Amino acid sequence: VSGQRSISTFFATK
Amino acid sequence: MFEAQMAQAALLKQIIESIRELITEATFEVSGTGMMLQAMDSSHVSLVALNLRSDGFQLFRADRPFSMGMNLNHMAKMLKCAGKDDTLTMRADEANDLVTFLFESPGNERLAEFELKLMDITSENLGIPDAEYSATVSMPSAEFQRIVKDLGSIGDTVEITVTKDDVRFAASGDIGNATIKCRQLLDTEKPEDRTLIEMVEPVNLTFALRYLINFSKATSLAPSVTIKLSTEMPVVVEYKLSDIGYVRFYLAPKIED
Repeated sequence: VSGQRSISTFFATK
Repeated sequence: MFEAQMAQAALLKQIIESIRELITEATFEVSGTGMMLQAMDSSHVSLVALNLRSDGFQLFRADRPFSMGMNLNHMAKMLKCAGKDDTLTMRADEANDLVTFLFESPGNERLAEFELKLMDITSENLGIPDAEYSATVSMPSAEFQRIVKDLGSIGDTVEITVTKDDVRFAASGDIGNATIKCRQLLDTEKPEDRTLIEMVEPVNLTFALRYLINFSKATSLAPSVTIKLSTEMPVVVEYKLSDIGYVRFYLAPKIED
C-alpha cells in the first residue's frame, strides 16, 4: 500500500 | 436573523471538541432545515460533515440562509465556559460579523454572553452522493475507538476486511503485526452493544490510522458508530446524535499506485 488519495478525487466540487 | 436554542450547551461543546483538531476553521451553513457544516482537513484526505436539524433544537429561527465562518478553536474556548447543565442560545444577524453564545444556568440565576467574531472562509464544498455501500458495520463506539487506538500503537495503517461472518482490522509495523476480529453480535441486552454486519459484497480497504483515531474523538457523542465501506471509496464513520442529527467523517483510502 502506498498512495494516499485525496478526498476531493472521490467527490466532485459543488 | 438567526437564533437557535439547545437544551445542552455541552452537546455543541462536545461536537466541536471532536472535530476541531481535524478542521480548525469552518463555515456553518444555517437555513430553515438546520445547521450544517462540511469541511476537509488541511491535507484534503478527510472530510467532516455535521448536520443539526432544526427540529432537534428547542427553538430555531433562520429568516434566510446564512453562513457563519468560525475558527473552531476559538468557538471551543467560548463553549468551554458553559456550565455543564447550561442551555445554549446562539444568535447572529447579517448586520454584524459576530455570533453570540448565551449560556443560561438551569435556575436562570446566571446568564453569560460570549460574542465570537465571524470570519470569511473560502473553502471547496464537495457534493457527496447518496451511495449504496458494499458493507455496513455498526458497533459500540468505544470498541471502535479501542481498536483504532490499539492498532495505532502497532502501525500507521489499518486494513479493514469485511466478510459475512466478521470484520477484521489488521495493522503491521516494525515491532510486529496485529489483527482484531469482531464477529456479529446481535443478542445483547442493550441495542447499542450490538455488532451488526451488513454485507452486499466483501470489502478490503486500507486507511491511515491517525485519521480514524482522530474521528474516534466523537465517541462520547454516540454509544454506537456506523462504518460504511465500498471498494476504492472513502470510508464513512458516522456518529448519530440522538434526536438532532449526525457527525460523519469521510476518509479517502490508501490505494496501490
